[in-house]
Amino acid sequence: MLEAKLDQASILKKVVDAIKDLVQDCNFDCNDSGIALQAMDNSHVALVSMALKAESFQPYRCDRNIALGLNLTSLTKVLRAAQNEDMLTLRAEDAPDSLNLVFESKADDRISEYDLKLMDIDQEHLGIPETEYAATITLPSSEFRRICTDLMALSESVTIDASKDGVKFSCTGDIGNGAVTLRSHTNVDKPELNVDIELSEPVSLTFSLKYLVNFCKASALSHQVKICLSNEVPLLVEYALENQSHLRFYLAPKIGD
Amino acid sequence: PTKQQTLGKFFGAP
Repeated sequence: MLEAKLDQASILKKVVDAIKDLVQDCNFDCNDSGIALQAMDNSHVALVSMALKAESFQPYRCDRNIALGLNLTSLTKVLRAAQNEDMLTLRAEDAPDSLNLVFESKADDRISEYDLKLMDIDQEHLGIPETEYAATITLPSSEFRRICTDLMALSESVTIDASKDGVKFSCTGDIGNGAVTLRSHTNVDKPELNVDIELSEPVSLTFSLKYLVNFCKASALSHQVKICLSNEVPLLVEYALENQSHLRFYLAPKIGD
Repeated sequence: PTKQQTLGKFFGAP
């Protein structure tokens, strides 16, 4: 059976909130190392990869591999009943047809309990190759969101150019052009505002802003976001969580004919 | 002109 307790329901609430507009039905794959999810959007352009490691739960127990087939809209309805600070316990039998969720308030003796019906989901899994990216940019997640939303007002696509001079996000639209350039920057007092650019070779890639703006819904999970690029391969956008847990998004590039 | 690629081209079956 599965028993996994989070000290703060907000972690799961934020994760589900960040991905529910990209994927509707998906499996939460549970094993002794934790709970993982890999799902593509309907157009097969974007992929979500979540790993909530066993260490992120206290306690965590999972005797056998269990796939929890969940409709994220339904899960959202149930999670809305949890306060951010509630402790959240997930429970399921070995061959479950429902997922039990318990929310416990720390402030008082209120306990709420829900059972969510599960579904059989035949999910297509993709093998994601280990990639040495040519450019790895770490920046405040709020800054990345701002750049993406600002540029989306002008264009459907953004071109990301990473060079020794910095990283430039630029777009061309019917009403005009826009560009934002960031350089490496260290803030000793507020490291969450740091911008770090690691580069082994220059990169230039174009992506759909619609998807990037969607990924930015995960900004609530982490002050910083890491974006990894190599020419002509999908972009990786990673929000790191505590205990090596993470939420990653991959986005296929737009390439000239 | 650029064309949106899909992930299947880059990520194979495991």
